[in-house]
Amino acid sequence: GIEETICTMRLKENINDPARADIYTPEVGRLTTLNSLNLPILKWLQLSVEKGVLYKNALVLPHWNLNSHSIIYGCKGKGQVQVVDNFGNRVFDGEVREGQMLVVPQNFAVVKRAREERFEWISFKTNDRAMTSPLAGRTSVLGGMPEEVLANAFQISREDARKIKFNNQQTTLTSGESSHHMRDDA
Amino acid sequence: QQQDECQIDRLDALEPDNRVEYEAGTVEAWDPNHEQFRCAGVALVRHTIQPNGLLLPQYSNAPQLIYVVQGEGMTGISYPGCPETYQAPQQGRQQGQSGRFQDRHQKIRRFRRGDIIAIPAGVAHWCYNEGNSPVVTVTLLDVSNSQNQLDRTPRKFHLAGNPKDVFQQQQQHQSRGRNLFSGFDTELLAEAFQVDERLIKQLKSEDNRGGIVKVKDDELRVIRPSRSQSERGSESEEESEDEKRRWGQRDN
Repeated sequence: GIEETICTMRLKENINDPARADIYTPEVGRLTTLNSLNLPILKWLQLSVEKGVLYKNALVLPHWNLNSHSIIYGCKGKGQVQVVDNFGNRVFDGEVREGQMLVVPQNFAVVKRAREERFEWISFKTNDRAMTSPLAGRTSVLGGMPEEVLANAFQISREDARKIKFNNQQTTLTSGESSHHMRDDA
Repeated sequence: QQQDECQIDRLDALEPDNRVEYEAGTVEAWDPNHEQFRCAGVALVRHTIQPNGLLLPQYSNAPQLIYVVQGEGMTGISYPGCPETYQAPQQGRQQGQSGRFQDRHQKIRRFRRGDIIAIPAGVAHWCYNEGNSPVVTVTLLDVSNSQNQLDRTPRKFHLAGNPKDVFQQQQQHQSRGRNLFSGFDTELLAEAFQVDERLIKQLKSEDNRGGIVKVKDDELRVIRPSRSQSERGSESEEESEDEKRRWGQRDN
């Protein structure tokens, strides 16, 4: 019965189609994920993939990869990337251009931003159900903590703790431009 | 595991090798490079949190099991994607507010002597000592676990404060530690959080309090059920029946 299972298994999937995006914000960008839930062979390989597109000035909110490494390959344009290790040291601060590869180790914090042009990349992840934990935005790790914990941790007022938790209500992707306006309001 | 890592001629009972003192507690670590720990693929650390002390949010590259040796307190474990199910009651609706700025956060768990707390790799947590005596915990980090795809070096990633790396040898960690935010551009973080750069500088925690800090106001005020509500027995059931009657509720 192997032909009924392995031989006919789906091995191919197109990740470029914008209509397939899992996360999409107009004029900011999109992310499409391929993991063992939508391509079951990846469970065997214990790998997954993410395709990302960022428009001008947009950014992927800072986050860490919870259970995998992430190997980024620049597909089109260039993006500014910063990676921070467990000592708080910036171990990468530069551009990833088309054709270049960057390894972001598990648990290292990373932020990506498109500057004056659109940036497209693909991330290979070493877990078939790779997970990220955002540092900012509506679903961020700080958003899940009590105001009082943030106020004491950072020596800020409760009002400022609320701003940290609630000012950016976007998840994953955000527009750098609009934040300048919001910053003035904050 | 490399070959010969478990060729041990003699075993010893070991005391911690390294100790770091903070504003409201201490962290002690056993040398993770000791052959016994390398053989087992684990690292160990002991936290002592003084009353009203807060162990700042952090995560590790390895899954952790924490044993509470003494004391009592509360801990918050932030799983990415989980909802903030502890919510303050909505206020000010009549003033035209949507309740956006009422606090809400993920579940908080109480702990006491004898408890084991399990924390997956990469999941952030914080701890607060709400008792009158120090909280002492012993934590095992399973660095050889498949959840850790980095090497076998135990790593703590700090989301706040400026703690030193307790697993590094004394001479290597003289300088002040840094949290994750201190590694990013201030301007980039201001865009990500949509706050002003003054507040981002606070996130970078350039102070001398370390990784366990004293809570202002002598108490950490968070949203949670009161102890009397959660621990009272039949008395509270009767009380809740009264409550139901008062609010006109009936069991379906």
